[in-house]
Amino acid sequence: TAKILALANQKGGVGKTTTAINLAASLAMLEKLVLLVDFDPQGHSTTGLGFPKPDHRAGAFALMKGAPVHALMLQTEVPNLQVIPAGKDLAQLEFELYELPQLQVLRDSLRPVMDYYEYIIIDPPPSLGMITLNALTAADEVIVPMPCEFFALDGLAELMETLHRIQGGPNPRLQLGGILLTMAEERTNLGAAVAQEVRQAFPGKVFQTMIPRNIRLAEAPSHGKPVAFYDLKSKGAQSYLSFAREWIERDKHQ
Amino acid sequence: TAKILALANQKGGVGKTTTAINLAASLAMLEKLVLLVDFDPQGHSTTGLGFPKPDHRAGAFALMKGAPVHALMLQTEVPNLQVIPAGKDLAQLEFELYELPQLQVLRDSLRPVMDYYEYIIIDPPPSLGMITLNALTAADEVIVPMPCEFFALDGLAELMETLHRIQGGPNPRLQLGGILLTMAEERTNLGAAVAQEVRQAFPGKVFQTMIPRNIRLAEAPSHGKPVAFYDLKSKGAQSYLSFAREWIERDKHQ
Ligand SMILES: Nc1ncnc2c1ncn2[C@@H]1O[C@H](COP(=O)(O)OP(=O)(O)OP(=O)(O)O)[C@@H](O)[C@H]1O
Ligand SMILES: Nc1ncnc2c1ncn2[C@@H]1O[C@H](COP(=O)(O)OP(=O)(O)OP(=O)(O)O)[C@@H](O)[C@H]1O
Ligand SMILES: [Mg+2]
Ligand SMILES: [Mg+2]
Repeated sequence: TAKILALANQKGGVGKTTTAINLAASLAMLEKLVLLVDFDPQGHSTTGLGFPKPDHRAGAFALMKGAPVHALMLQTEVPNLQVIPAGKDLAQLEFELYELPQLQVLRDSLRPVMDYYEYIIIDPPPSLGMITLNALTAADEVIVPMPCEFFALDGLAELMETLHRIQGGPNPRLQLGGILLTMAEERTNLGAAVAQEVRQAFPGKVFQTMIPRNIRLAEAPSHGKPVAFYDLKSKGAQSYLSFAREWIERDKHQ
Repeated sequence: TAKILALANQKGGVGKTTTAINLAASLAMLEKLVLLVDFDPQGHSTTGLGFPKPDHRAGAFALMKGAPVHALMLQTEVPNLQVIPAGKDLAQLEFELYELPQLQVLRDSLRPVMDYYEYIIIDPPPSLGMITLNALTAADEVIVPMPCEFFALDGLAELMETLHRIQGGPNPRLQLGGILLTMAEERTNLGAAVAQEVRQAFPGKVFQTMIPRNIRLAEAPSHGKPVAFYDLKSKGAQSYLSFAREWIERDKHQ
């Protein structure tokens, strides 16, 4: 049965979408069947893979309104990788789900494909509202992208509090899969200093793989491709492939 | 009387705080009297200048609760630059101001120092809630930092809609000061392509100065200093000084 992974970090611009797209594509390249769910009204996993943003009859909004998941999946240029796109209609759910707190809607809507995929990866918006809480309630594990920058350390405490709230309430199975250090500049001590601080604060919870800052990662979405399909030899592509291998290895021993 | 500038871009991690700190410091270095108001519960303008985050009796939260502004300003290591710090208490205002919509509170609280400073610069949170709306209602002009990255283009339309709403309502004087292209990577076409798209979409509204991606800008806040006091010869420091000169020049001809 599929393992559901949610990206999480309420701070904006920290690499959630970049990790969602490139981890999903790398796992698919390593022969895993993967579904990527764009769950952000910004729709960046959608446009980053070259798809147009859907209207209310398709994509994640339709999924949450009860449309069958089989009718919503799009095949990407990566064999084994399909995506459910998202558009701005999704933002409406923030209010609707709030009035009548419904945290299980996403989990229930993915149930029909749980035995087909090996991984389902969810890319949420930069907030801790009802859309993100639905993603955290659907998830088995959470991956927290964390830039190696001074200001990025701040939001971690608040994020951990939210995870505990979800674990203590709607989703007791939720685990912290790990913290992925990203945008690590190789030419400076700042990256190393921040990385050390995070490893000390969260022992055993920081992935071995660090993602370097690499321009190919910023360029690839403007070509509608995962970085491995844009420049396979780049440090960006190679680091996400080794992250996918590290993830698969970890999974084997769980 | 002081000109009030607000940074604005609801997308996170786009350079609002980096621009607030370094434009404020650069204007102060060019002999302008400047007040920087940290108006983000994250308190990054505060910690980026080496100050601790205040409790509810000090800082921007106290300012909004009626404490006299003269009692709240802190002198930075830059002559001519003072700062009002912020802490997490400020987040509480998001709800309080919502229940009884009060958009003029910040503007009224700054009135006592309008004749002392030449510039007051406000650093808001990455959202379009009541805290940011108070900042936009207090402001004469808005500066929009815009990374030269593919996903950053998306949020501009929504931001412009919000500015029009404020102009049509609580603050008819509000002007778009301009769009500041930042994090421009020199070694790639992505920056140039995005810059061209923005200049075409907003003719005459994009500043001449482009801020390059420069590691010193990311390192400086971990030392509690504006970049000019951390590494004056760096491209980051020099680009914000030329931006400050461009701003002063523009102001003269208005
Ligand atoms: N390792 C990296 N090297 C270079 N650029 C990167 C890297 N990771 C992400 N980026 C770029 O940084 C920007 C922010 O990344 P991304 O969109 O993945 O963050 P996010 O957390 O999903 O943002 P949001 O909170 O808005 O959803 C994007 O322009 C992306 O291309
Ligand atoms: N030109 C630049 N070159 C290199 N790093 C930069 C540059 N501008 C900003 N940064 C770094 O990028 C990160 C995000 O910048 P910053 O905190 O200023 O954005 P912000 O819009 O204020 O974020 P938030 O939305 O969370 O308030 C910071 O770590 C900062 O140091
Ligand atoms: Mg994203
Ligand atoms: Mg900021």
